[in-house]
Amino acid sequence: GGDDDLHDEL
Amino acid sequence: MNIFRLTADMTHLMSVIVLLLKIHTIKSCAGISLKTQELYAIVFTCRYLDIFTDFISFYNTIMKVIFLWTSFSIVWYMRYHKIVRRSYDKDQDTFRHVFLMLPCLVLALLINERFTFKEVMWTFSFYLEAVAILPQLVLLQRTRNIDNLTGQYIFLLGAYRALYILNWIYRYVTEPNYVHWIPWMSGLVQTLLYGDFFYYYFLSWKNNVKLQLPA
Repeated sequence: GGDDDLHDEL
Repeated sequence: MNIFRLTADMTHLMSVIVLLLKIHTIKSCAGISLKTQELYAIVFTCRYLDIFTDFISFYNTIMKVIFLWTSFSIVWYMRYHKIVRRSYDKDQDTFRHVFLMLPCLVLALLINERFTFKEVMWTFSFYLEAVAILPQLVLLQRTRNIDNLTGQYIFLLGAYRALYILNWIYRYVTEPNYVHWIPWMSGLVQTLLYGDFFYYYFLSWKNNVKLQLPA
């Protein structure tokens, strides 16, 4: 999966 | 940003505030595991390696700075502050970091979404966070006598990941292609580890008695 939506979480 | 995610982050923030309150006002870290706190400092260092390279939002950067700064200051207080460090139960807090870190690192090298340094470190941080509470739970079990602030701190810390699960469900339903097994599974394990603690926490709250874990 892409990491744009992933790394917005803490 | 949905309401579950925001509540989760605020719960996480509150847990840190409660712990710092205990350290600053009572000048005590009694019942707090330094091992767990050191693991959290490692968790956030490995997870937020993108802090200087990828700008997501002002909120995101500020929160990362707060979690990094507070996790390292808590470790500093427990190790070096001349009053606070005296209350640390060193002899009871005997869990070894390496037993948790090594399996998590191996797992991160084997199971990740992309085999790059940043991504493996990010994955490692999720696996490690899931189990980082274990030294703290062992310490609780040993000391048994849990003061209010320690109880609240651990409750908030556990609640934060449970709320993240609601956020993931919400995002899965509302966002196309939002599927991330690594945080989901590690978040679920992390929350389940608190199961026992939650049970006794609610019991003590319901009966309005001091929180105590069974021997």
